[in-house]
Amino acid sequence: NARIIAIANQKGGVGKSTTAVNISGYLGKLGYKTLIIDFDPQSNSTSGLGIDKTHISKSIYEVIILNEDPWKAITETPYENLFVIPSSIQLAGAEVELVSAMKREYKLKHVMDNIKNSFDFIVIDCPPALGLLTINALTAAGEVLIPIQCEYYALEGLGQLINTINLIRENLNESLIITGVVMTMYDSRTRLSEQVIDEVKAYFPDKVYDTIIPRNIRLSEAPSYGKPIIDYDPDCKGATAYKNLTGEVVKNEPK
Amino acid sequence: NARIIAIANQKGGVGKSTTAVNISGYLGKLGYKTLIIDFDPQSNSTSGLGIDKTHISKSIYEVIILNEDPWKAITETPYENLFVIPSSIQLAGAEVELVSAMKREYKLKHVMDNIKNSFDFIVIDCPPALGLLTINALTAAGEVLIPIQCEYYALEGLGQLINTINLIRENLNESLIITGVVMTMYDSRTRLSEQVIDEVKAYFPDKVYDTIIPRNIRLSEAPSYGKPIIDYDPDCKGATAYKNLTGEVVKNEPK
Ligand SMILES: Nc1ncnc2c1ncn2[C@@H]1O[C@H](COP(=O)(O)OP(=O)(O)OP(=O)(O)O)[C@@H](O)[C@H]1O
Ligand SMILES: Nc1ncnc2c1ncn2[C@@H]1O[C@H](COP(=O)(O)OP(=O)(O)OP(=O)(O)O)[C@@H](O)[C@H]1O
Ligand SMILES: [Mg+2]
Ligand SMILES: [Mg+2]
Repeated sequence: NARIIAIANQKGGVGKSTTAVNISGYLGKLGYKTLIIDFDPQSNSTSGLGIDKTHISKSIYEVIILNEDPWKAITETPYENLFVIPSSIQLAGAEVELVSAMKREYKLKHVMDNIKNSFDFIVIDCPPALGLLTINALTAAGEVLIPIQCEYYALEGLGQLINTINLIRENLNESLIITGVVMTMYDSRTRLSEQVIDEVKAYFPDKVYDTIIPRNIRLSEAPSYGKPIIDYDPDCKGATAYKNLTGEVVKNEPK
Repeated sequence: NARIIAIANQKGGVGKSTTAVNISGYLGKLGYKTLIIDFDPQSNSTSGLGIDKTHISKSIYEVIILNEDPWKAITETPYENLFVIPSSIQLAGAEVELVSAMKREYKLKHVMDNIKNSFDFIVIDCPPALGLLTINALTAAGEVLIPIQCEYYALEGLGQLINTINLIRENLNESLIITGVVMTMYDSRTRLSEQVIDEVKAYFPDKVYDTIIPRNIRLSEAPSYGKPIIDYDPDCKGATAYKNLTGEVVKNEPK
């Protein structure tokens, strides 16, 4: 059975897509058959893997809203052991379309039941909101990985995020756990980064990964070539950090 | 009558709150009576102005969902001519509560009719989504100012944003204009920044402000002191950029 990990945080621009693409890149290289599901209408993960949105036949929208066979949407990427169910612009309408649907929180979970035996890891990239798309992802996943930027504003929404995770565990998915918290965009030039890390460690005792992702220009350049960092610049600081993070994720398998 | 400017972009972390707080800070210093409306459940603008969320009596949630008098929610800030209607955690539920409400897109516009004669500028900080909160902001505003990060991923959602603005102009608010596009977090160490600026200029001919906001640590430190940059470090590069941007915004008043 696949480990299903949702990458979620409603704060925008904290590195959700960057983390989804780069952990998946390393998982593939380690030999794990990995599927990324791009659950954000902006489809950053889709293009971060070099998939041309205009050439895809089916996206996650058709799968969850039009009940299309997920295997028709699973697309190969140019990278070892790495597959993707792309996003599409129609997904932006899915929030509203889901509001009145039957068992609306379980749409993605039903899809997982159909495909989870064929992968070692399934990684879900979430949009910057706690709406029905993210709720679907947290209901379908067994684990949630939370990227948090080393910035002051990033501390504000943590209470809402925890509340939502707890509500989902109580009502929709009792096995959901916080598998880990990763600090991103660490900038050693400001004391603010250290202060934020200390606050997050106090907030999430024993959950913060040892690996801290530094701010690194190569990480922001890689998506413009449609490549995970391991394929774009495997020796840069950003690549080493994501390699080490992936190692921690693999090691910390929930019992 | 106030100029009502919504700061919007569904891409996360592009500098919406930072732009809202810092333009408002300079408008206040220039003598314009300015109101910020924090329309993001994460309430970053509220805390970026040093307002303690636990001490506010009424937020924008009570005003638009419970029809509270907006003047009960308008709060003074420690900064000259600067007022705020704070956000609150309940706002996260407003998206869903608005779905079935009467004239749900016009809730904020009705509030404006009541207060717009008392301010020179009203600035609305939007969440990273194109849901009913942002739709309300774009229906209530006369102008939309779009911050775009100098990053590859930031280019992807522009089509959706333009579509939404056009839909709102055709159906809900015919006077809505794009007052300007500001490039943020410019990093001179990578060619990517220049490439992104060129693409954005091609996409929005004649709309991109001359002022480019550089990546500047002081801008990310200021919110932890609850201060706009003009009050935190008026001589840093980030402050000069926002001062110049505010000058352009004031000068480019729509006819
Ligand atoms: N460690 C890093 N160093 C430098 N740039 C980074 C880093 N991580 C991410 N970025 C860049 O910062 C921007 C925001 O990251 P990303 O898009 O992954 O965040 P996100 O949380 O997925 O955003 P959204 O909330 O819009 O989905 C992107 O342009 C990305 O390339
Ligand atoms: N020019 C800049 N230089 C350095 N840091 C910046 C700059 N502008 C914003 N920041 C920081 O980057 C982060 C993202 O900015 P901000 O929160 O204003 O974006 P946003 O678009 O409002 O995010 P969201 O989509 O979550 O509402 C914040 O921590 C902020 O302090
Ligand atoms: Mg993303
Ligand atoms: Mg914001």
